[in-house]
Amino acid sequence: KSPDSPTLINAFQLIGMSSCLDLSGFFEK
Amino acid sequence: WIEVLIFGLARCFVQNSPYKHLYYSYDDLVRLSNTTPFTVNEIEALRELYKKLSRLIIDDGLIHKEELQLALFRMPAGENLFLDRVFDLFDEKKNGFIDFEEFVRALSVFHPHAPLDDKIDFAFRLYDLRQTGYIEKEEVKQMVVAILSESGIQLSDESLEAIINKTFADIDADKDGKINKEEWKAFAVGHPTLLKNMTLAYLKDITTVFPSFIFNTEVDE
Repeated sequence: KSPDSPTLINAFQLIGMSSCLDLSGFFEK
Repeated sequence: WIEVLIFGLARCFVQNSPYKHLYYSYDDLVRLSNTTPFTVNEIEALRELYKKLSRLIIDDGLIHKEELQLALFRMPAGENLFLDRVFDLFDEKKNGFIDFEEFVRALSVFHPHAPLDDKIDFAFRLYDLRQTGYIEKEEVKQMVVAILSESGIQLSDESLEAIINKTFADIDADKDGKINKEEWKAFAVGHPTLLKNMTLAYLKDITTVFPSFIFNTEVDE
């Protein structure tokens, strides 16, 4: 791996960003 | 006999009411409180939230998938992979709606004081789309495609493959091409940010968010 190659994100870090998995919407007016 | 008559009338009213699903005796509340991180007052406050959600579309005292979707996204329709999974996990009895007890039990996992193992387990079941006991490559790919489409981001097939391969290189310790619960647990413990959405700070102050519970409370805590 060259020092310039970009660091890949783990899929679960991406998936965890889904707004659909954020249940705080329950509490917002 | 007046007491018997009043009790009988009250029972009849509850049984015929569209809100009978919302009727929980003091003993029910205590039982729920003893098996979750919530106090009785917090469960009563959650009942106020539940009431609000259960009348968003159909005023029948139950939470249907469209109501869950409306509550979370402000729109009642449209396919959504993650919403389907969240609904399925809340609807433990698999009868097409979320009753109050299911709601409290599922939300208890999101309590700041809930055991980490419960959060890890819930997230595993959430991501095990086909419920095979393993998170497979195809499932991870499906979820990544869903999140990219949700965010309007385009990614080449090669980049997508690279992300999936990196993910399995990170987590799939026994290299069998699927993630089992132990592998998921080991990874999640080392990367707590993955479980960020599994904690709802609101749940610690739920009686402040829904103070109206005080009008129907069974106990002064």
